[in-house]
Amino acid sequence: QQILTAAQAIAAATAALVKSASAAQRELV
Amino acid sequence: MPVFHTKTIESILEPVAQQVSRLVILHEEAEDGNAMPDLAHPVRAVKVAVDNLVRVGYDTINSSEDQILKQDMPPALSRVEQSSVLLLQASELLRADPYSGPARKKLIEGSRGILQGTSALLLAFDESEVRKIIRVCKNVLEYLAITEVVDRMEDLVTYVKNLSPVLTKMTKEVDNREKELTHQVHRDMLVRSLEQVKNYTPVLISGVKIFITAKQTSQGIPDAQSGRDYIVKKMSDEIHEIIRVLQLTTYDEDEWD
Repeated sequence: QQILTAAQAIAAATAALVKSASAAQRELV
Repeated sequence: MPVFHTKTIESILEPVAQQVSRLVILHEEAEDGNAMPDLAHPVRAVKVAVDNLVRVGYDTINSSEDQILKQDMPPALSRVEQSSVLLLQASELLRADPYSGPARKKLIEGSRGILQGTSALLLAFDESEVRKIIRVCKNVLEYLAITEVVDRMEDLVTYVKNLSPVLTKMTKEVDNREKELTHQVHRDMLVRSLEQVKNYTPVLISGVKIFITAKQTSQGIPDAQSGRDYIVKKMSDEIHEIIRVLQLTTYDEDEWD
């Protein structure tokens, strides 16, 4: 299903973005 | 405890949900935190994925005849779109000031919104798929409802010929759905009801045969009729139960005690 593939792509891109942001924060905690 | 009720939705959303939770915790613990890296590239990647999802989403809406899906999907798509705007704003703010507090808030709000919007979208789509399975179940119920008009062997042959494919289709679709669910109690309920329907099917056919014979010989008609109706009711009750369980998305608390 196209919608599942599109949702999968958005989830992966958002996870990658949030991971980059978390990496910078993690050093401080 | 599973949060998502199907394995497909879980596999798509679980990794991003974990990342968002981690970011929220880090943000709460670190307050202003370290300088943020330039997020322009990953934010752009999200934007591309959002644009594609919106396009595919509206294609799905336009090609569907499911009125509930047409109603439920646009707000979820808007939520995702609005959230990606927050991410773009966060990225711009961070470029000017890597310590920007409002940018961090927008980043969290945007990523959370994407998670929630995508979740709502997948749920709307999933519910629409469930409605398709329910339509097949109702098709079987319609055949069961006309069992009482079968009073000749020729009619029984036609009846079985028509009932068999819809029954097979229902069994296959419910079976596939059961394997998709993350909630074990719901899975067990579907397996049990489906098994009952399978077991009752030959009993139904012989019940109708007995009724036809009784009618031809004018002997034991009331008993044959009530025997046939009893099986029809049992099968219909199980299919109604399948329909009910298919629509469940919440979790049985007892299982987690």
